[in-house]
Amino acid sequence: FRQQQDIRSFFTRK
Amino acid sequence: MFEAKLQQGGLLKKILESVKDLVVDGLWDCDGAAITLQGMDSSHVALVEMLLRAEAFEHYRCDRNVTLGMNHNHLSKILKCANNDDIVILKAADQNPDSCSLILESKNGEKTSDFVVSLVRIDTDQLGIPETEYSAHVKMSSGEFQRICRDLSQFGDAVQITCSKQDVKFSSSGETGKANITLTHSATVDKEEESVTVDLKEPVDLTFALRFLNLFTKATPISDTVTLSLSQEAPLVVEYKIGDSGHIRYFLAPKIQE
Repeated sequence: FRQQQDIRSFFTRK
Repeated sequence: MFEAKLQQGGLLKKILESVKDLVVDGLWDCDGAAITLQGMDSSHVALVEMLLRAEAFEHYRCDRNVTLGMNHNHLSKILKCANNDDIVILKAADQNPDSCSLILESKNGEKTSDFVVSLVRIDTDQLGIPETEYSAHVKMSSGEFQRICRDLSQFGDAVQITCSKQDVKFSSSGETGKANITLTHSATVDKEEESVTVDLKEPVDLTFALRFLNLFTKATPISDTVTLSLSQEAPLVVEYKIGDSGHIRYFLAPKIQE
């Protein structure tokens, strides 16, 4: 089973 | 004030078609140099970033930076009224506008339609996307990429993308079995838009949800070619150039083994 990652975890909040 | 006149309304129609199924409400940031749009899908798996520089427009004026909160379904209704060769003019007031005007002019100047679209308030995080050195870049025909994503969707929900040496392999599996499609770096280039370029620093092996890739391929009419940028443990970047005056980039978070 593969877990979908959250895109926000790769980028920083402006 | 903000005013932008686009000679070929078809371009704005294509841009909207390529974002509206992924992002319902988007912030269109306008400054003196460009219009940029950033938005995420509702499940926060994918992010789209669009850049359209001022030089794409026949006339472009932006006295003060202005952010337009657009509901893409509403904007789409207006642009459905436009022919591809209609001129489209966008207008908005400088300070906290609550609406944006769109004027459509037929090529022969005999028909003018004008619309006012109400802007929406959007509370969303604007994300900073760091400069990244990718392990692999694959440039290929956008139509071929669309075909591969569509074909593999018959076999599974996810695609495994593997780059090694001069090949890129797209694989999907499910109840029916397994499908593999391999593209090899083109030995000779007759037509650039039909060739495959694999530029590899390190081998990569990543898995992504096909549902999102199929949404990204709505941008296929914007460019003959698409570039995939991949690094292990990083989002995939799917980029379509908008001529020499901008791009649409989609970022998709990978699926990881539990």
